Amino acid sequence: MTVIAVANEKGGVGKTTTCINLASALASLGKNVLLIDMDPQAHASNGLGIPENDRAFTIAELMMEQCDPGEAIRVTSQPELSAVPAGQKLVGFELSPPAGAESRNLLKRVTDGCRRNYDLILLDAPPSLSLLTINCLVAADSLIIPVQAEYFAMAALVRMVQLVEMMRRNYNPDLKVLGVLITMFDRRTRLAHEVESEIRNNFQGPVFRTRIPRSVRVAEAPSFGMPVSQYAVGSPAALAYQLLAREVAQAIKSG
Amino acid sequence: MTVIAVANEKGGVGKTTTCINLASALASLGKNVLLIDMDPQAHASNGLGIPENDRAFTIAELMMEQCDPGEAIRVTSQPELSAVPAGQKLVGFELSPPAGAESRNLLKRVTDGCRRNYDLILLDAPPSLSLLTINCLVAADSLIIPVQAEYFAMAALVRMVQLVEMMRRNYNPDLKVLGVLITMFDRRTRLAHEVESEIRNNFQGPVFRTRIPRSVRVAEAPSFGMPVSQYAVGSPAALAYQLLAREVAQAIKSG
Ligand SMILES: Nc1ncnc2c1ncn2[C@@H]1O[C@H](COP(=O)(O)OP(=O)(O)OP(=O)(O)O)[C@@H](O)[C@H]1O
Ligand SMILES: Nc1ncnc2c1ncn2[C@@H]1O[C@H](COP(=O)(O)OP(=O)(O)OP(=O)(O)O)[C@@H](O)[C@H]1O
Ligand SMILES: [Mg+2]
Ligand SMILES: [Mg+2]
Repeated sequence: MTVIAVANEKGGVGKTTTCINLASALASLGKNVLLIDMDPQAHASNGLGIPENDRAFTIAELMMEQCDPGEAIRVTSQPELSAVPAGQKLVGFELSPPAGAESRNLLKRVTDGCRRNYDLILLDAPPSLSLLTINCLVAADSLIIPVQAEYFAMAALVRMVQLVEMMRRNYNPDLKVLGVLITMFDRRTRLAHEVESEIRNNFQGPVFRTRIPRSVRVAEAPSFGMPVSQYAVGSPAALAYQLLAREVAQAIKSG
Repeated sequence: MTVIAVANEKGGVGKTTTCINLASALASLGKNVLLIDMDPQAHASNGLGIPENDRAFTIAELMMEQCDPGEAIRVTSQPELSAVPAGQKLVGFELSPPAGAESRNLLKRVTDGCRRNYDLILLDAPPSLSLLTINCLVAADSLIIPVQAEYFAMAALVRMVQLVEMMRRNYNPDLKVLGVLITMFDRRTRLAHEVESEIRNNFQGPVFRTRIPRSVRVAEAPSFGMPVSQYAVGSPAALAYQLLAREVAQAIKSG
């Protein structure tokens, strides 16, 4: 049983898209998967088709112990994939965070309480170093860092490495980087190839062999509330996420 | 003299890219422009070529009154364009914000102090609803909301409108939306056209006529520390930002 945070302070690098599509691909491998949406924008909740009017209990209520896990966990169109939606109350964590060490461990209390029911729990983090992201990194056993094959996203990688080292020293000694994932790779541009080789040659840590191609199918799928594997069966992007799921499952097994 | 915040909670929609290229295009129109980088990632500072080892005084020190404006303001390669870089200390605002009403007005104190020296001040906000973004919206006279022509970015527009209304009610009654800016527009995809017509037909506010095309030149330029107008002179993207600068100057004049 493993808790994986999908995080990067840089915005728009494909965190939510990776959570939705990797969770779905892992479920098709027969794993029992829970996706927790920790982003107040609630885009993972939208992309999985959880209706906005069906979010009375979300991860915010669960962390504040205002509901049971059973009330917050939703089934999705895929049998092996469940999800806990995000909600408006999460914004309160960002603007006026509860004080004290306890506020860093709120999510970990939730994941510790339900980890034996799942093979994998994926955490979709917001684009910031706020309390919500810190909660994800305290609760996680490992971390996937999506990086667009572009300049700013690469510069952000350095900061993520510093953040992970700070988390290990202070709050979560066992946190490890499962891998950097290259996303939105447009093989027609020199920039993408340059950034990819820069990351593969210089990043001090694992980089997944699988890279996700830029594909409009991926950007279209969430408006239909489904992962790309259902929206565009057999497409290059759907295949890439299936390959990634195998790589992730392999990386966890060999710990 | 106008202070414009460039903000959107959604990550990766082109806030920083718009700040750098619009500031440069406005400077080429002869406006005296100051760009303030309020994002701890400091990507606008990188993209303008301000060396990392030349950031002893940043917007963080200026807001905490630990230095003078003259020490924090940098010239850039363009005579009419100056900038205040971001720095590591900004993260402190996100993780343990100073308490009280004063913490919302820290940036406004800075912009009020130097606005008479400039025609325009642009504020690059981070992707969140944190204290740093709130500071931008308190200090601003108007707001530009960049939106990628994609599904998640469109969903984020609704939240931004709610945020602006809350800001107007509580902290900044004169804040107005100068316009929504459609960015990374790929005219080969149906998705881009659908999202554009959805925004132009349904958004209750101004949408700039100019839309910024997706162009790898734009993504390449920051790695050379220059705006796209210098990196790819005469390119469609450079031209689009020049047209945008005229539209922005016009919208401000007719207030
Ligand atoms: N492989 C891909 N090909 C094309 N578009 C993609 C791909 N992956 C993601 N996108 C699109 O890019 C945009 C950014 O992706 P996404 O929202 O998943 O990033 P994020 O890191 O979760 O953003 P945020 O920082 O706001 O949480 C979305 O519109 C998404 O649909
Ligand atoms: N018109 C464009 N064409 C192609 N790429 C673009 C364009 N505009 C921005 N980009 C690229 O898209 C990525 C996201 O843009 P940018 O970093 O400016 O967004 P942002 O909203 O500031 O992100 P964040 O939320 O992290 O602050 C960057 O790699 C940038 O170079
Ligand atoms: Mg996201
Ligand atoms: Mg930015």
